[in-house]
Amino acid sequence: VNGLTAHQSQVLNLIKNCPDAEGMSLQELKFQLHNISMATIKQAVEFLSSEGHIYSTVDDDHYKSTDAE
Amino acid sequence: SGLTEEQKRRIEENRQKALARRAERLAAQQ
Repeated sequence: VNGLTAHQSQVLNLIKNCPDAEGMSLQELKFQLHNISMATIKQAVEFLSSEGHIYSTVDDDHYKSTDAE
Repeated sequence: SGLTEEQKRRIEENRQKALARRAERLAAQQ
């Protein structure tokens, strides 16, 4: 629908709904998406970041969505 | 929040860069 794969959409939705000021960590994404490998999660995060859907916050392990707020 | 001013500044900077990337991608799709 939005040009994203199912995995990319899942990752984006979790990041979008994270209320923390520093955003969501890769570890938390892995915990929520236990059926998806960390490599796949990282690929989705890299793609979403390159497309401007998300951005890194305090370090490269934490992400927020540009759609938030 | 427990973020320092420096962290807040960096986050906002990254947000602006991401918004610019997003606008670029959307424009390229037109």
